Amino acid sequence: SNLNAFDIISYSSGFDLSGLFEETD
Amino acid sequence: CFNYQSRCIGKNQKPYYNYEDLARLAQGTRFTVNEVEALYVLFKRLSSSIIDDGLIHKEELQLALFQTPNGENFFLDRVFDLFDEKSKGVIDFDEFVHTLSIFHPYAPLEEKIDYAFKLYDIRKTGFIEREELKQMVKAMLMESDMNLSDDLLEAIVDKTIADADKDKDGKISKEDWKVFVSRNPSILKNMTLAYLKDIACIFPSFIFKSDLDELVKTKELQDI
Repeated sequence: SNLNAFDIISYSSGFDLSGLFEETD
Repeated sequence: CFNYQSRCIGKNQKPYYNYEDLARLAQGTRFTVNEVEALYVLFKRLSSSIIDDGLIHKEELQLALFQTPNGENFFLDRVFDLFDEKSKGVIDFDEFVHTLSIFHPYAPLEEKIDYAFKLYDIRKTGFIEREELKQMVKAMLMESDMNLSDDLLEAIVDKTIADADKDKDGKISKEDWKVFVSRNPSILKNMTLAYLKDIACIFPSFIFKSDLDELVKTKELQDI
């Protein structure tokens, strides 16, 4: 398979900062 | 107000940014002054969610990203370290804007490559080592409740190191990384936040709630 370890990590929501921009109550 | 790391402290003891400060930050980043102002509104919301001191604590970042201030999270530590450039254990507004600027769609690729390397260089040795890589894949698998046999995990990590490690020293140097990322650009997908391209328009509520807007509204009311 061509899948590398960094591709797997990049699927993690932990490195996704878009949550900062979501409105919360 | 008195000077503290080039910031003024308001009477409520919180760092205060005036228009000149926001303009200075805009000049050093990809953001316009309006966008920095929108980010300031966002920052004030995040930095007052638990401890209202004008600084983002790790628990506040965790609350924003994971909707809970508690529990250990491997990825949170990495992201927090990225923002906490002065290693003071908190994130100030300068650090917030500077780090988010790297995630701007218009930020140079070289900067994104550098910051992604920092994110993965857990022990700050200047290399991404095999054990660090394995630790991150394991953390991701745990986070997503995915199962992968130990043999398969080892094989994927070994293959990745072999593909990236051009100088054959068993770890990924910055130079190895640059070449590897150029061949695998999908690795950088989390280093760009499309939201940042036009934050002031995408989140108009930030502008309408902003201090400047409140001032204008107050002035208009006085005029009436």
